Amino acid sequence: MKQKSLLNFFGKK
Amino acid sequence: MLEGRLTHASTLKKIVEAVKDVISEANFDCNDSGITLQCMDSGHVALVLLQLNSDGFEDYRCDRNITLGINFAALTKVLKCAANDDSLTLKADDSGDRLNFVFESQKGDRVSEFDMKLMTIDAELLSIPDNDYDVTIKMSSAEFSRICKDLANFGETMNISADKESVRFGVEGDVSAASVVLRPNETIDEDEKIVSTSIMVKKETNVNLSMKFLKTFANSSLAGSVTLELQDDIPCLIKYVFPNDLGVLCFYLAPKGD
Repeated sequence: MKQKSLLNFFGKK
Repeated sequence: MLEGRLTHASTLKKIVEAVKDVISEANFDCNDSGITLQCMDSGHVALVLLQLNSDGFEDYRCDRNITLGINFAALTKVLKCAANDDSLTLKADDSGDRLNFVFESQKGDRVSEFDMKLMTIDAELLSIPDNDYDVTIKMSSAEFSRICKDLANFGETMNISADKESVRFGVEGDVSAASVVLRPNETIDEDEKIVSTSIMVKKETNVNLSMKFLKTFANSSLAGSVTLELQDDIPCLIKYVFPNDLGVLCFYLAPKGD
């Protein structure tokens, strides 16, 4: 199972 | 300048202990309402969000916004020198290049002082949406810690599924599988405090999360209870609320999936 990145969910400020 | 006094140095010690395996350095952003830290691990899988309210300090004063860039290995060395019932006073001037720590014993008969050099950390902050999660589980932090510790031996991915009656923590390993199911309950712990498991479900949820990170985030010393917020294909939130309105420590963990 592939680990997703938080950057897929949270945008940069 | 910043000046903050915590009644128990152990509060900061426990926080640093809980995050130091995930982040090696981070900015503490200080303003008149308190201190905030937001930092991801190097792989962008997990994010630590710490909020300490000025009201939770015995004394707190911060005239100007100031960013303290802290190396956690250095901070750990300093905090190791505090006895658990020592108080802690933090001081930094506006230049933000040094942070001063004073530990004082309860009786006031021993005072130790440490000065730590700060660093400039180029960190990008993420905007975290205020999500209304499908599942909220509140449980004893010791129980959560035990489940993660037990199941970590069986595999690398924890599957957490919840419906209105129960929450199931499961692992499928190469040679064996394991699971723990919790149902809502109420028990009295050794300090005669009520420790309950509550499960609020708006929609049945099933998420897969890294066991390694969950094991790190399951920490019974931070607070008596922990809240898990879950939703399909959304980062999970693991939240510890500190007593006396001191603040919260949140861990966000990105899900695993195909």
